[in-house]
Amino acid sequence: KAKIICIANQKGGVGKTTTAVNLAAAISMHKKRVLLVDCDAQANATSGLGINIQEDKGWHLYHVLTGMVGPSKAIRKTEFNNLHLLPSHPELAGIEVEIANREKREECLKRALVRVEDFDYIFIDCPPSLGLITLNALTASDSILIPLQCEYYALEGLSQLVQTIKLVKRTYNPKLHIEGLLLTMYDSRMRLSYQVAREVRTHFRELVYRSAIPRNVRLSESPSHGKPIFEYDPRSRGAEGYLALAKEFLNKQRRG
Amino acid sequence: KAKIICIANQKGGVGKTTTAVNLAAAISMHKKRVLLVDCDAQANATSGLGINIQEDKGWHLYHVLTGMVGPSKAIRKTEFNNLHLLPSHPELAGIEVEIANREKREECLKRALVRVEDFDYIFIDCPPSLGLITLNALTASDSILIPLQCEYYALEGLSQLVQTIKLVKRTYNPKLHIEGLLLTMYDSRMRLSYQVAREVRTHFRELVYRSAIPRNVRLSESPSHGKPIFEYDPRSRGAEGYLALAKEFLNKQRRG
Ligand SMILES: Nc1ncnc2c1ncn2[C@@H]1O[C@H](COP(=O)(O)OP(=O)(O)OP(=O)(O)O)[C@@H](O)[C@H]1O
Ligand SMILES: Nc1ncnc2c1ncn2[C@@H]1O[C@H](COP(=O)(O)OP(=O)(O)OP(=O)(O)O)[C@@H](O)[C@H]1O
Ligand SMILES: [Mg+2]
Ligand SMILES: [Mg+2]
Repeated sequence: KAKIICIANQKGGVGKTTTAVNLAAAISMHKKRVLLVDCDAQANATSGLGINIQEDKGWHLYHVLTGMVGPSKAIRKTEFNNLHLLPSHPELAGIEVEIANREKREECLKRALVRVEDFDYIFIDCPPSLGLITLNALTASDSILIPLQCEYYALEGLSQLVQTIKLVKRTYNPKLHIEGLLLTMYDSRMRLSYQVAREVRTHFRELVYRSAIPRNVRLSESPSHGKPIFEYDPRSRGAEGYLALAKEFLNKQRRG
Repeated sequence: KAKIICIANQKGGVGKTTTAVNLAAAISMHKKRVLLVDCDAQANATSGLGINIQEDKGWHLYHVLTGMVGPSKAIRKTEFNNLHLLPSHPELAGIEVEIANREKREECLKRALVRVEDFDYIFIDCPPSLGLITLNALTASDSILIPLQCEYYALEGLSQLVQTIKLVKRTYNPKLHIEGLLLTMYDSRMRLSYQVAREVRTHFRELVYRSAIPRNVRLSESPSHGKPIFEYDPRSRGAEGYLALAKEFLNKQRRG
């Protein structure tokens, strides 16, 4: 049975998609079978892995959540052998209204992923909100990985996110826990970056990954080529950051 | 009667709040009476203007939209004479469910702002989504100002936003038009920044402000002091960027 990890933070632009795409690819390079589920109607993780959203005619997550098809029909191969993708589409924006009045509407994704087999890890990329889609992801997951930009507004939103995690754990998903906090766009020359990082490490201690992802323009260039950083520029500091994170993530799994 | 402008883009972290706070403050320095409405449950614009969300016990936007109080009870003074704020609060996250089944649920904000007098301009800071709150802002506004980060994912989301604007214009608000597109976090040394800016200017022509906001760490430091950039570091490149934008914005109003 796969371990399911959602990558979530309601603050926008903190590096959720960049982490989802590159961590999933890095883990798949360790001979683990990985599925990336794109739960954001922006479908950034989908285009970040090379699918052209305007032209693609295949099934996607909207069809799976409304029960039109099973997940295996929507799952796609990627250029990485051990990495598969369940793509999103802008139509997903309509799902909240569609499932709002259903029984157990927070379990639509959980029920769909129960039918998925043959993966060691499933990562879920979330939209920048704490609405019904993110609630579905939190309910379906074993744990949450929180990307945190080293900036003031991002730090402010953390307490709201932690409260939401506690609420979901109490009400919908008792196994949910924090997998880890990842410092993103870290620039050691900036005082603000350094101050936010120190505050987060003091408060969350060993929950914060030792590997911080540096600000590196190669990470923001790679999505325009539809490739993870390891294919676009494997020697970049961004690639090194996510390779180190993957090692640290897998070591934590082994320790249990 | 005030001109109402919403600052919106469903892509996260593109500089909506930073633009809302600093453009509203810059316009108020031109002896215009300005109201900033914070429509985001993250309440970043509220804390960016110095209100401590954990401790504040006053009325806020949730109370106004549910009809508990009129807007004037919730509107606060700021340290800038001509700038007032209608604050947000994390409770606002519950509004979508609260008003979902109401008649004309997309007009709650419009009906509230009709009762607001004595302002020349009203700016609305939106959350990173195209849900019911942003729909309310688009329906209440005369125009939309679109902050656009000079990155690939931000560019990708633009067509979805433009389609949504056309839909709202056709269905709910015939006067809605694009006030302008603002290039944010622009770094002229980066090829990606330059390429995105060129593509946007080619496509949207004179709708794109000549003033681009440079990436400037002072802009991300000022919210931690609860002050607009002009109070925190008036000689910074970030302050210069928003002063130039305010001049360009007001010149466009005069030309009509
Ligand atoms: N370490 C980094 N260095 C430089 N740029 C980065 C880094 N991480 C992400 N970016 C860029 O910053 C922007 C925001 O990142 P990303 O889109 O991954 O965040 P997100 O949290 O998924 O955003 P949203 O809230 O809209 O879903 C993107 O343009 C991305 O390419
Ligand atoms: N020109 C700039 N230079 C440097 N940092 C900036 C600039 N503009 C914004 N920032 C910083 O980038 C981050 C994102 O900006 P901001 O929060 O204003 O975006 P937003 O679109 O409002 O985000 P959200 O989608 O979460 O509402 C913030 O930490 C902010 O301080
Ligand atoms: Mg994303
Ligand atoms: Mg904001």
